[in-house]
Amino acid sequence: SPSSKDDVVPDETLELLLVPDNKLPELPPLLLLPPGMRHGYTLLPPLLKVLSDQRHQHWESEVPRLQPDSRALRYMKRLYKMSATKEGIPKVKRSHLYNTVRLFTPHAECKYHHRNEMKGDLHSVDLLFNLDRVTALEHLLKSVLLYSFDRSVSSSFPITCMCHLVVKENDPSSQVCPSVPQSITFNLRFELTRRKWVEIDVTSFLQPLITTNKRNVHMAVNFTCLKDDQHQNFKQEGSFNTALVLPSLILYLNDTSKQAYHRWNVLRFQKRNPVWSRPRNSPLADPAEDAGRDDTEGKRASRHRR
Amino acid sequence: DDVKESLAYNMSEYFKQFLFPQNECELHNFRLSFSQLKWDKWIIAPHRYSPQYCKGDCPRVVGHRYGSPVHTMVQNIIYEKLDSSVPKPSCIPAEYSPLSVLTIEPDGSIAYKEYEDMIATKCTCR
Repeated sequence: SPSSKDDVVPDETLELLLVPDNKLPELPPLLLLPPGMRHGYTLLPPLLKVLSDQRHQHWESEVPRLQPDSRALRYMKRLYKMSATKEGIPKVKRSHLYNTVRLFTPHAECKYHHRNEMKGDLHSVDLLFNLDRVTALEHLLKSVLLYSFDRSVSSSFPITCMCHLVVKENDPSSQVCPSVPQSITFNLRFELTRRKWVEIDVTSFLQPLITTNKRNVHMAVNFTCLKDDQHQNFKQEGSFNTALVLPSLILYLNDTSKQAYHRWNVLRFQKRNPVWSRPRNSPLADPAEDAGRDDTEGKRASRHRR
Repeated sequence: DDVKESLAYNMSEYFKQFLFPQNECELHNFRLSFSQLKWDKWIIAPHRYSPQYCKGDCPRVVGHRYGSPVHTMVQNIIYEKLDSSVPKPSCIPAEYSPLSVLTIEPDGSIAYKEYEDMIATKCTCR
């Protein structure tokens, strides 16, 4: 144990010295070093200090990260397939201008369930999302609450839900735009057999919060659902509640930083020069896409010539 | 006749280097998987990444083939004729493609991001 405060060495450095890395020069174990050198983590040559800091960062990246929900992961993988080619190159689509999409799962929630045979099944959830990962250079384009359904539950009858959503501000006086609606009620009608996901657009509620760099979003969502068949009286008790998984919050963002891909530059260039497209001889071009595009552009070019 | 034959052979060999240039500046394929870097725990997609790279010699006349500015040719001449300590032009990427990446963030959230200039697609001499 260290005899004085000065002899305390950060754990990661101890690990560094006791388990030499292949990339680092061979160093004797810490305990074999003379006391003067033990004291001197700060006395290490600057290069070694930088390498040990990098090792510390690398070690941090090796710490197991919180694993996301499998449904959320499936949704984002699907989004990736739709947004990028097999080689990972973003598809140039005019339909969206986002270059960043973030999916957050709620950190804390409290479920309240009230059963009313006449009025339907009330499902109430308190949701708290932490948005620390959103940077100042990422501007919000759209935000949705994503609900997924348990596939084991199905209903042959359509379901109608009345949804009441409230965005809770802990400090009402800090509201930038008090006139912005803080709650909304709307109806949803869908069939469980057909739908896997339901997206609820909450952009108007979250825009003021994210613009003012609020890191925590607290909202309450109440669902009251009824099956459209009046003769059915919820024979599958609680089935819809179990089917309704806690929602994720998805933010579609435009990252304005330098390292982010700005597709509007490409779209603007294509608009000015319609003949230009991705190089056909590029080894990275998606052949299926290029084949389709070649035909279209050939026709467009010949039309232009006429 | 022997001298003429020898000259013709030497000239032929001399011009061959222009018809069949060796090690010219061009794009080379390189592919890696994130599992090699032990990044596959937090990079979900893509599984493989082909950054490519540029390698090769830059010829004297670079403007037409590589779109290089005139200065590149001037620097080449300076290197050859005047001062060899002045670096000769290098074969480097001229154009890039972006890359989409799907990652798991430290807080457990999932991020899809598109990064600029991640894959070299064309080489030039500069």
